Amino acid sequence: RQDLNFGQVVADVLCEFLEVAVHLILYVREVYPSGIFQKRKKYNIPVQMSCHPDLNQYIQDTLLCIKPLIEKNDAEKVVVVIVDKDHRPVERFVFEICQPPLLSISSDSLLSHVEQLLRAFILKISVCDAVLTTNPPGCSFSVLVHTRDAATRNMEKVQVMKDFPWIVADEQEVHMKEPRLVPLKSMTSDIIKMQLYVEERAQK
Amino acid sequence: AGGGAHILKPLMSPPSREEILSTLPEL
Repeated sequence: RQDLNFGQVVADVLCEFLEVAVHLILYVREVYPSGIFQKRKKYNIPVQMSCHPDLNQYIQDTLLCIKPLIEKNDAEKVVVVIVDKDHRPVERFVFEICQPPLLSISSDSLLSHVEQLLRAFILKISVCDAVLTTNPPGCSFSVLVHTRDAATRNMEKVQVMKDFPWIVADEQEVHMKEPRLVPLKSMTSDIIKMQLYVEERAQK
Repeated sequence: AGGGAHILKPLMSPPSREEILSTLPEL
């Protein structure tokens, strides 16, 4: 369809991908017990996804709020931060997103091509424990959005759910001293450019 | 604005590992 809102299409595709990616990161990095995860098929490959309703709801709510930012190309990075029991970051999975300013006409085949590219990201995440060191026990996570403009300008966009408020993150809780950079995957398509890398704290 | 002024996060934390463990038998 000519009048298809490409921003929406990209946001739908990316948020669906990010949901799978967040679940998989939490599984692979053992943030939660493996017993809450179940094998499901996404992008034509098996992935581990949580079946815990509270956790699933949290991830869904987070991504629902991020979606308008992605739609307007206001989200520069979506970061899954794994923090230790003192809330200091040990790993940051950084999804750096870039959308072309003028999106060309989409088609099913184009989206199918993007899904193939996204599958490669999922495969990389599923084996990333091989290139990362073990995290300390008692880790938790949070999802951060780095906006292109000052966060306060985007607060209204992200605040789509009344009972799921957002705040400006403190630099201290996102900053990691001299992290080790582990590039995982990058892709370029007509509708999305994205790269994923991990920043890993030297001493965990 | 500094780096921190560009970063947003949910106010609420996700369920903790302990909370998840305490509800495991219900799953």
